[in-house]
Amino acid sequence: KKQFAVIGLGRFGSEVARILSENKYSVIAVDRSESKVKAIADQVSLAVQLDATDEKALREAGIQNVDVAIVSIGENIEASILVVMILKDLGIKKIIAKAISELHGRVLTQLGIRRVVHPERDMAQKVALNLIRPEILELIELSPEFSIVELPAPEFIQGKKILEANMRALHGITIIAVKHANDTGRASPSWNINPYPSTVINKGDSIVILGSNRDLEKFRKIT
Amino acid sequence: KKQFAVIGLGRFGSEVARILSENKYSVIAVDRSESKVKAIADQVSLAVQLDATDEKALREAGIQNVDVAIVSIGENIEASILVVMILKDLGIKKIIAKAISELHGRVLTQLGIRRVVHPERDMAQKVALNLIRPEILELIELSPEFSIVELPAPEFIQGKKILEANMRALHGITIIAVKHANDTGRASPSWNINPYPSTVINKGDSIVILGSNRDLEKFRKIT
Ligand SMILES: Nc1ncnc2c1ncn2[C@@H]1O[C@H](COP(=O)(O)OP(=O)(O)OP(=O)(O)O)[C@@H](O)[C@H]1O
Ligand SMILES: Nc1ncnc2c1ncn2[C@@H]1O[C@H](COP(=O)(O)OP(=O)(O)OP(=O)(O)O)[C@@H](O)[C@H]1O
Repeated sequence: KKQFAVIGLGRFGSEVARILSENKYSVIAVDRSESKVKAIADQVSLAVQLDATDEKALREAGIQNVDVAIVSIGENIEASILVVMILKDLGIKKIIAKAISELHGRVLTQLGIRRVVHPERDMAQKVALNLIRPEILELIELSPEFSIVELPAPEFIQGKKILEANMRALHGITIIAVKHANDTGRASPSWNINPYPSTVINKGDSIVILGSNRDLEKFRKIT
Repeated sequence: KKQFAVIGLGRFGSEVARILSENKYSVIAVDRSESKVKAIADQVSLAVQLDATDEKALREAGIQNVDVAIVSIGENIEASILVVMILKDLGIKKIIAKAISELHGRVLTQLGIRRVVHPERDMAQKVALNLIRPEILELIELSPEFSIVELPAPEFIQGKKILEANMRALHGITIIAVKHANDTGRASPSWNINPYPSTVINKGDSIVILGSNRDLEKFRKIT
């Protein structure tokens, strides 16, 4: 079974360490802060207080034996990069690193870190999109070219059967699910996944559509 | 057009302020750190250095006139909560707040904050899931009951037409897209969205499936 090391026990790092441990994986958690190490000690296989820029200390903690290292040292780009270089020298096959800025992210990527995460930036984009386009209830980019969007059923298809709405022929998009409004007496809205063409879409329902970004954008303009 | 206030210009807050401003929205950005205010001043309508727990200072900055306030003060739960209370007293209709712990999140929710975000926690869950279940290339929870999963085409459907694979009858799930492997000469894999039943699924392709979580879990066990 895979062994993990989490270096930097901020909110991101400690949560990764916790979830992996909960799932019975071996996790070495390190941080230079004693309180952070103590806080997680009973949840992981091994928790060590050390400065991760100290290669000798990392070796003593057994870091070179892990399959995956997650580096989440914030605030200090230099330390983050130094630690990543040490891990590469130690031969760690897979490194995931949290970036604290676009520049930091670019440096990490150039250093060959294939998974660079930007938690705050990604959430900010999600929140901002939601404020700018509240009609998009959910947007999933399936690929750079195709997306899945959930939105309230547009007025022009309310009362129609999916077959009648003819979305694919008219707009190039497919309805893959319908969320029927919360009817009286029911606790939560009911989902109709991969609905029959005879399904009627009512006011108050939302539809989940799949299509190319270009077609989705055109569709958006007419709703 | 809506007016926004962003209180706390850490990575999350400053990115929200930046994106909203880029989209031509009026943004008042405040922080107690002069350097953070200066860094964003030329990108937003108004950037003010102030302590957001000072109601008078917030009023002077015109915060009471915004439609939406985004509060992203980390490290200090007390300040975050105090600011949220002031904003509610000022009558701000919509408040979004970043939480730095589960407890912080629960307090904010109880205070009536309908959108509470946990950027680091959510990204940690995504990263951890990806490490624990690398075969799931992408997982989207459409609702508590249904998900969309992208995974490599399982061995038992390779070489078959979608029609022959009979996924819906046998497994209760629908293939909504197929990503054909990168063929020689092509720069990137090609997507087949809402594929015809005659589409053949080959080794190296990945499929995007939609179904109930229960059916997806059963399917996962046999792949
Ligand atoms: N050289 C180092 N060696 C070990 N741990 C370090 C080192 N430098 C920083 N850390 C630790 O990294 C952790 C994360 O850093 P910090 O809290 O600055 O980042 P953050 O990006 O705000 O974290 P998060 O957003 O995940 O909460 C801290 O617990 C800190 O003690
Ligand atoms: N009372 C306050 N008034 C105004 N700004 C404040 C106050 N307290 C903290 N801030 C600001 O809030 C910002 C975010 O705080 P901090 O960096 O601690 O949070 P964070 O959660 O690590 O942020 P992020 O993860 O978004 O980078 C900081 O720029 C800080 O100066």
